[in-house]
This record gives sequence, structure tokens and C-alpha cells, in this order.
Amino acid sequence: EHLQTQHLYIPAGSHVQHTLPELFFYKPDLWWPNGMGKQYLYNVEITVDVKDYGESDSWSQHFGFRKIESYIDSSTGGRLFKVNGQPIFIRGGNWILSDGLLRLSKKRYETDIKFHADMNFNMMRCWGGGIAERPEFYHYCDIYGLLVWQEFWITGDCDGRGVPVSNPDGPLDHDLFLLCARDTVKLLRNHPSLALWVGGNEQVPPDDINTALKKDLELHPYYETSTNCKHSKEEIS
Amino acid sequence: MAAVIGKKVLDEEWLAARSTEVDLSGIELTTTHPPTSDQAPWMEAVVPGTVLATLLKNKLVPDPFYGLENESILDIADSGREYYTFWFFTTFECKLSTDQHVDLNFHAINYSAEVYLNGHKKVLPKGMFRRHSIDITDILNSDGENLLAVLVYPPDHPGRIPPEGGQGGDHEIGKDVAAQYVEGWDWMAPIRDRNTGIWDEVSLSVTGPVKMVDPHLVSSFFDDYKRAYLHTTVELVNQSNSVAECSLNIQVGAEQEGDIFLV
Repeated sequence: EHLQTQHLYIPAGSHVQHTLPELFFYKPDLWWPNGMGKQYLYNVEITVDVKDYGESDSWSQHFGFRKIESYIDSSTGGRLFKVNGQPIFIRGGNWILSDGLLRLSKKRYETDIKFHADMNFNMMRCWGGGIAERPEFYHYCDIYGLLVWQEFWITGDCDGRGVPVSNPDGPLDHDLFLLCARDTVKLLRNHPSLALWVGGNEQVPPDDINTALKKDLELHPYYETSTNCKHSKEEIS
Repeated sequence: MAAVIGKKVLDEEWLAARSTEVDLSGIELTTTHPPTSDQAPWMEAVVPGTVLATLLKNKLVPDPFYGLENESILDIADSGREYYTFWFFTTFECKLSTDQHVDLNFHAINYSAEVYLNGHKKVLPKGMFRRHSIDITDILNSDGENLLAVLVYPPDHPGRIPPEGGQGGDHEIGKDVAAQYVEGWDWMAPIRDRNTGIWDEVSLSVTGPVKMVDPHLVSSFFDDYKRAYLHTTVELVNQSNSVAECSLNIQVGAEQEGDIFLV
């Protein structure tokens, strides 16, 4: 049941978005953070073949089945996380980047991230004053079970606090910020280690940016309730 | 020989030179006057990497992370943006067969750039955290040998570092959509070039008439994780002038990567 082919006609010169029929898995091996279980990864391969041409494009990605939830606890004010329905005690650290000259090799990422896993961490927070981490960073977080808290590029010091007080209106070009944010989400969204997007470090982005980010990143209600919704799908035969 | 479909990473044999020391235009560099590594001011470049990484590789600056050596490197606030505006140059082979298309992809550039390929110019707009993809099918050289030059400009607002340092220097970098730590923080000295450069992967992707863009995978769970569904959405681009009759295939396997074992 993990193989499917669909026939399509795509008009000349067009750019279309297509949703494949969902693939069913019975008791899939789940992806767990470091210390809670295995980091089980499936390999997803998509190919498109064109009549009279052959294979036209292919794409592959490691994919982990997991559900991450988080909410602010009303009594402590802290953010609590659950992975696959199980509460997790977060042992995390701040991460900015591997190298100030941006020599970001796969080998270095693997070494750095394995080191954090060996320290018994289960989360890394990518600080808003640094970079949106690269797919290679996320790849090794997928492999070693590090959840990632990724911030967008806002800091208290440069965006409204600091000494002297800085400009609270963020970057000059808000549309550019949102374009970069949306592109970054598309770049990283398939990684199971990606746990949480945050507007910035110690500061809320300007209202228009913050509202747009919250709207764009809102979880679809279907996924919000799916684990509780026992009757919305056909029963297993 | 025609290219097979797939990705080819361009991370070797790049040259670089300070823009103020190059008298040639991008068109000349990628047609009549391509640079060579033994020709000043050209030097071996680090791509992906920053201008400072290239200067360090060529021993033109000391290692900024060793002792107080960073103090002896000229800061962009004092040098001006032109000092850290650099050309990057490479060549690549690519010969397409009928109905093939090729994109030139930049995963990330800081902060903006002009791209010249075989004498044709394309502008890469501002923003440190965005991908750029250019369809270069129609501007490849017929003999398969292609000349690529990229002029990379630093952030628009690199700022100035106050004598006392401070968190994010004078905060000017916050006007751009770029990493802010480069003006220095309590944990980091200022980065003199503000991380200007082609700082993530450059690649070519060869496809047939139809290409995929940004597939999206999402899972949903039912019955206490006994049942799961994988939802897949993909953008499809038909680059040809006729309707494409396609079959779209998805396969999910349980392979692990290379020498990675789960214990």
C-alpha cells in the first residue's frame, strides 16, 4: 500500500499544485526524539514520468511519522511539549551557527549535532539573531533525534529593545521578510525534527509580520484533531 | 554527452576577486575574458562560504577566531561596502538533449547579486534567506562549456560597531533581512564582511519537460497512532509547449542512509 501511481495531464507552460491520494500505514514506526525511542525514518521517493520522454524529474526525502504538540501551561507560563501524545521533558540548548564564516559542511553538522545528542539533549533552539539553519542541519537532527525550535530573524536588541532602544518596526522591507520566511518554511517543512517556528528572540515581530506568520503557520484543523477523530476515516478492514 | 536528469552541485573550482580590482564587466568575464587562477587579483574561492572565508583561505586575512586577530581585519564600516563586494567565477559542463531543461539554483546568497552566464545577465534580488532558481536552458553554450560569474553585494545596512561593542552593534543590520549576529554580540566578535557571500549550495538541476517544485509531506494519525496517513502535495511545472501526459509515482520505503544504523 506504500506505492501509488497517478496519471495526469498538465497543460503546456502551466504551473499546477497537485495533491496525491493519501497513503495508508497501519501502525507505522514512529519517529521519537533522542531518549524516547528510535528515530525511525522512511524514505519517500516521488518521480514524474512523461509519455514519450521517460523519467522527467525525481525527488526523495527522509520522512518521520510523528506528531508534535505544544502549549503554554497556565500555571507555570512555560511551554510544554508532547511528541506522539507523550509529554516530553525538554533538555535543550541554544544554537546559533556552526561557523562564523559559514563553512557549513555536512561533516561538521553531523559532528556538532551528534555531540548534542550525546549530551542527552533533545532540543536545539536556533536563535533569531543567527541563520535559518540549513537542510543538512535538519537532516542530522532527524537522524539523531534533536527537536528544533527555529526562530525567524528578529531580536530584542536590534528590533525594539536594546541600548539604545532600537527600531521596533523590524526590517525596512516587511514583504521581503515574509517572502524569505515562506521560502524557508518550504525548504525545511518536511523534516521530522522541526518542532516549532518562533517569530523572534526576546521580541515579537512587527504586527503585520507577526499576524501574517501566525496565519500562514496555523495548523490546519484537520491535523489538530486527527488523533481524536476516530470516526472520520473508514474503519480498518 | 547529454546530461542525465538530477542535481549537480557546483562546489569546486570557484575563483573570486574584489570587484574594485576587476576592470572587466560580467559579460566580458563570461564570454571573451574568463579569469584564470594564476591571474591576479583572482584567487581560489570558498563556495559555499563567505568573502572572509575566501580571504582566509588565501591567507589574505588572519584567522579572526584566533586570539585577537579579528581586530586587524578591516571592518566594512571603515572600508565601505565595495571592499567586500566580490566576483565569484566558475565554469561547468552541461549539454542537454531534446526536451531537457536546466535550472541554476542558489540556496542562499548574502545579500544580493548579479549573475552572468555566457554573457547573459540575471539579477538576484535582496534577502539572505531565500532561494534563487534561474532557468538557463536557453543560454547554455552549444559546445557544453559554460562560464558563470556572480557579483555578490554585502547587506545594504552593514552598520558600524561602536567602540564599546554592544549587542548587534549600532543595530543597523536590523534594517535588512539578514543574520544580525554579524555586528557582534556578547558572545561573538563582529564579522568584518557581515557574512557577504554565496553562503549555501549552488547547483544545477536537469529535468525533462515536467519538473517538481517543493513537495510537501504531512502525516495524520487515528486510533491512538494505529492508523496513519501520509498526505503529499507537489507543484508541477510543464516547461514544454504541449500538454504533458504524466504518471506521478510515490513510493515509501524503510531504508536507512549509508552507514547510519539505529540501535
